[in-house]
Amino acid sequence: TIGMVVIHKMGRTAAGTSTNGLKFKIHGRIGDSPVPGAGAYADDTAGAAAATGDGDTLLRFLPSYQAVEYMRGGDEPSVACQKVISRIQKYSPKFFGAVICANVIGSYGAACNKLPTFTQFSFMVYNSLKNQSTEEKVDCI
Amino acid sequence: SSRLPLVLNTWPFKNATEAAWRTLLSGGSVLDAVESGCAMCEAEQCDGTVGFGGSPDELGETTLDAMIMDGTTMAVGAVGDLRRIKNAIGVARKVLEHTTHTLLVGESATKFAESMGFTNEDLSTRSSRAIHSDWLARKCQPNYWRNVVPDPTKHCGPYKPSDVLEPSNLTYRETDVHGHD
Repeated sequence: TIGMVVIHKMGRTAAGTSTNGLKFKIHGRIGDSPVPGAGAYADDTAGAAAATGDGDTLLRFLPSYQAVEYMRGGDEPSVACQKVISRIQKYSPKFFGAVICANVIGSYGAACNKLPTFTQFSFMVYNSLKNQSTEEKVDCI
Repeated sequence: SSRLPLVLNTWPFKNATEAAWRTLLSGGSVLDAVESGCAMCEAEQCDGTVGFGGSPDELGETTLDAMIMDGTTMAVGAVGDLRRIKNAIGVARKVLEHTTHTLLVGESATKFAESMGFTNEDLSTRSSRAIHSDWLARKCQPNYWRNVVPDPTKHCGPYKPSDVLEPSNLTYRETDVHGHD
């Protein structure tokens, strides 16, 4: 799955996802990616976020919407991302998931749920302070 | 100086990031940038988790989910279980622009896509067919059935509802880090 958020220099935001979903899914199954608030979410007055992982879990917690609301409340993007992961951990400690967050001034962050086989999450960043796209990694919590 | 504009995407899909950035620099909107970034991954089949030829379902078919959201108008376009159309994010953009709906699914989403000019073509490849036949050879493991007979942890379907209903328990749910959304 790719989840992407874009913030324009004028403050406009957009988010999107594209995926071929879960391997060996039951025919007809849809994951979190096409569901606003689960796979991704954007609001010019707060920020944007996108998620990847176990879609059936993410569908039940709407991490992208919740992360945007945390940023609306003043949380830094990395804190907002960590808080949505922590919320899900309480119910499903072994879920596979990661979230990226960006606010309307261009700050960004990411978070992921630590598993024995998943301890770091890689994501891509491109902004006007960099002259190329950059891969960044975050340690899972 | 300002950190904007910003492109951020999950996983190290560099070409997608750069496609979105180029779109912004050439005067495209944030929606154009998201669409071109996601479309790049659909074409490049990023990690086998985006686009055609990956993640076959139980019947061996590859189907696609995609969504695009405008944070200014809060408009959303999305497709779920899209069949035989490669450019899912492009179809999602058409849902956003040409309907007042939000999400179109399955065969009907395919018909909508064809009416918008998208090509109907097979999304399976030799690779996805091989992945599927290996899965069949491994007694259809993993699968996503429960409370059915025969025992889905040991057998393929078709399945029928079992008499005993075990409650769902998120606490013990684990996902293969290589097979996800």
